[in-house]
Amino acid sequence: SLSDRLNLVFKKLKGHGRLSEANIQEALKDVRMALLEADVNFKVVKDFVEKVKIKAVGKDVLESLTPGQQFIKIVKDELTSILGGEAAGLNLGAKPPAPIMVVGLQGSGKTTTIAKLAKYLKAKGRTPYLVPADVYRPAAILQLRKLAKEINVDAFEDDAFKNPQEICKEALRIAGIKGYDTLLVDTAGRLHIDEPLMSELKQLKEILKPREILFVADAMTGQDAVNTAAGFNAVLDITGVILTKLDGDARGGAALSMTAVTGKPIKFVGIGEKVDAIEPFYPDRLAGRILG
Amino acid sequence: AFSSGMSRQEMIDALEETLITADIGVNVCSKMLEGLKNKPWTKDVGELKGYLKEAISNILKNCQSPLQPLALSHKPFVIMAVGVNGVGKTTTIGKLAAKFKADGKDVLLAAGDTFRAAAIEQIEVWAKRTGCDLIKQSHGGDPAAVAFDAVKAAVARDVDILILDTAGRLHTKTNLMDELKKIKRIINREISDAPHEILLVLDASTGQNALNQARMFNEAVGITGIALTKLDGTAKGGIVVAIADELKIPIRYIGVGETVEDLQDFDAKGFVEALI
Ligand SMILES: Nc1nc2c(ncn2[C@@H]2O[C@H](COP(=O)(O)OP(=O)(O)OP(=O)(O)O)[C@@H](O)[C@H]2O)c(=O)[nH]1
Ligand SMILES: Nc1nc2c(ncn2[C@@H]2O[C@H](COP(=O)(O)OP(=O)(O)OP(=O)(O)O)[C@@H](O)[C@H]2O)c(=O)[nH]1
Ligand SMILES: [Mg+2]
Ligand SMILES: [Mg+2]
Repeated sequence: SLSDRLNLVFKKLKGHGRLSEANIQEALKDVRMALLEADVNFKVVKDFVEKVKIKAVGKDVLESLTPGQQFIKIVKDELTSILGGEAAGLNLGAKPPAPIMVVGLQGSGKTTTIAKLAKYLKAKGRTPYLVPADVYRPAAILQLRKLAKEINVDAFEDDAFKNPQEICKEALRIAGIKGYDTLLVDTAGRLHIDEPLMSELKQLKEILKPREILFVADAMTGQDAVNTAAGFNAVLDITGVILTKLDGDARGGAALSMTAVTGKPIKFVGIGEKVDAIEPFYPDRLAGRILG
Repeated sequence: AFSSGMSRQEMIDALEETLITADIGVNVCSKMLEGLKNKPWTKDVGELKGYLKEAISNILKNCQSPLQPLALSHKPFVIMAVGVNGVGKTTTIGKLAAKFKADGKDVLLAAGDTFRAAAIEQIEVWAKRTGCDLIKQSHGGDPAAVAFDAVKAAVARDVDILILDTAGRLHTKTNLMDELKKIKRIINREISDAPHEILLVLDASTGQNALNQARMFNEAVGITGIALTKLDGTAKGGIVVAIADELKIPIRYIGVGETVEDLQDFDAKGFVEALI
């Protein structure tokens, strides 16, 4: 593990009371390697290592720690702070219904995540209404409706409405009448470089005026995470990220890439295929996982 | 970005960035850059990239092996699509069905994902679109039972090709990998040598974890081919280089979109040109 490697690096530096540019060179290389292996984006790693170097040079090593432990603490603290310091919740505001738009690339876990969020919000006493606005993928609307039934939550069911814009308008209208306090809108997976589909999302944002625009991203995404997150953020000004499939063994470096490039917080993580497999995001846990 | 005024080290650093951001991975990248040291030095970026492309092509050329010719060797030729969640298995099956039908083959599909909501209905749409019959059972049933049914039907109906869909599953879930082994055993018991192709579907935007996926799926059921999807995005899919290097598995297809025609035979040369 990285901490084992770093402890070894610093063993040779015993007796130094202070971290210097010279004695952390090797350690910085190891950190860089660990982050690249963890799929953190190349440029993000460069900036991160530079930040760590600035924080570490000249630092007194605390009495209770070895230089290696001191260095690891600096790295982990820096990583945790970029990842968002502490778990950011949903800002659903006062006036119902609070629309939440869920967006992202194909297959990242949006539809499943909406069901998980709905179950989570219902347990907190809210009244979610699911809106299937993916008219492209075969059986996408059916998928969300089946999940809605599974968690005993209502879903927009009027098949007369054929395009996402109309579906959203009508669902908002119904939610207002029937008094649902949260709208969860499922959108089709799409590439950030698909201009017509990205402008469709812009239109949905104008119709919904969402309280949250959540970018659902796969935890195993590699270097491309900076491009997709930046792309969606540039068009929509997302309010947060949900990282899915963290129940696998991907290190999850994409999380650092995405928060670094968008400045937006990770709000939840998906940890399984079932509708209860969601939990709030804990930055220090993910930091440990990324470092390996 | 490259410029003519760069020093040798700056050139190497810029090439490293190009390789890493293509998801080539740290180990393959350092091996490639080591290899550069044995080449005559040049300031010409095109020439340096040429050396790297050559090294990558040498790894990939042994993995360019199309499925089409093989499909005639057994009847029914049984293909099983496997992979982690959301990579594009079901969609790829739909595209494959269309491709084989266009070649005049008789194709049968099987709805082997009995777990995920509306998975059966999803492949049903693809079956209708491509004019293929579909073997399915009820949601929540045993996928091995669907596989058994499908193989029996494929033989009875004398089809050319049977393609079985399976539920997405993380390679780290032992019980789900055991389930996959069971499905393979069931098929193999009914038709010796089957499944003739176990196609691992990988998402081009996946990072280093794709190597773990390939290793674990290969260890569990033996992977005979790879389909790399979503190459129409900005991800380069460089992780297949490490997979090719270590496991030598043929890369059959690339997915370049969501419609039925968006499947191409893997072309190593074109892939390498787009990679760096
Ligand atoms: N293991 C695991 N699987 C997940 C998780 N979240 C979603 N999935 C699975 O990932 C696959 C894709 O999920 P979907 O909800 O269909 O993804 P999507 O983003 O809506 O896909 P598109 O609508 O096609 O873009 C399904 O097999 C889900 O069960 C997770 O946290 N862990
Ligand atoms: N852009 C693009 N999207 C693709 C490609 N292949 C599949 N998709 C999309 O990826 C999403 C997931 O595809 P599925 O076929 O449902 O994936 P899967 O592996 O069967 O998913 P699970 O069964 O849930 O594990 C869908 O939105 C597809 O349209 C591709 O080559 N390019
Ligand atoms: Mg969906
Ligand atoms: Mg599927």
